[in-house]
Amino acid sequence: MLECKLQEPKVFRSVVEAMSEHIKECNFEFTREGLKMQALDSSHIAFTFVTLSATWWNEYRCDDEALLLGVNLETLLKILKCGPDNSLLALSYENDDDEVSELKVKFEVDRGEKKDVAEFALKLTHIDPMEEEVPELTWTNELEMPTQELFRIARDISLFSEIMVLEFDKDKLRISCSSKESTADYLVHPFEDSTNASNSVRMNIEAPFKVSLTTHYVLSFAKNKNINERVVIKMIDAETPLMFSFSMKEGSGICYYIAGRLTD
Amino acid sequence: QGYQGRLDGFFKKK
Repeated sequence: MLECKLQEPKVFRSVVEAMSEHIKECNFEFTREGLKMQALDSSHIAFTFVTLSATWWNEYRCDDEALLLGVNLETLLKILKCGPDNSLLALSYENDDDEVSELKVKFEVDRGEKKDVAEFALKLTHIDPMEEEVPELTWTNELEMPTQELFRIARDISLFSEIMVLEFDKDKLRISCSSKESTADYLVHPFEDSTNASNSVRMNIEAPFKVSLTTHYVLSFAKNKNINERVVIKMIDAETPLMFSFSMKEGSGICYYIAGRLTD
Repeated sequence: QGYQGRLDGFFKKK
């Protein structure tokens, strides 16, 4: 038996929307600790990893040690778009061999003593679970900046080039691109905004390096403005995937690992 | 600009 409820359906919708940018379907792994979702995109360039801990939800109950539900994200997103922002979202699942396996999605809106209810059932599909996991890494470089700023730069660069070059230096980040017709060059410097800390840019670059990334992936990561107005990018070097993370309360969040372009 | 890397060799077995 699984049941979890959330008073902000918009946030869960944003998470699913962000995942569906890269992944068509993935396993939702419910345990007593919470929900985990992880998958590689079909090109094996980006890996999405989402954690929504038990305490992140307003109510959370999972009786099974581990429940693996294969979900089509496009369909789930359609369902979640039907949920009013002021509703209570409830996901539930009952283990029943006799019936088609489905995830129930319910939206409830308080109407005085009564409740308006909209209910959906999402048919589940079998997806082979991942047999691999992300290795533990010692990140040597870290940068934190407003998500909106990353979004703006990636959106601008996407107008000119499919590839963006990021040069991380001790005291600056240069983001650039070039095409046959033009070049673009952005410089981002660390600074502290004493009146609004969320505008600050922080860098801790121990080993400067340069990496090229596919622009549309970075742009899609930066769409997570609703998840966190700050993005943290962790790195080691050009050969190791970079991690972009957007944290939420209660140890929850969404993070991506992206492979860079290689020159050899 | 090089070629796009993949994540295949990045993961470790559980």
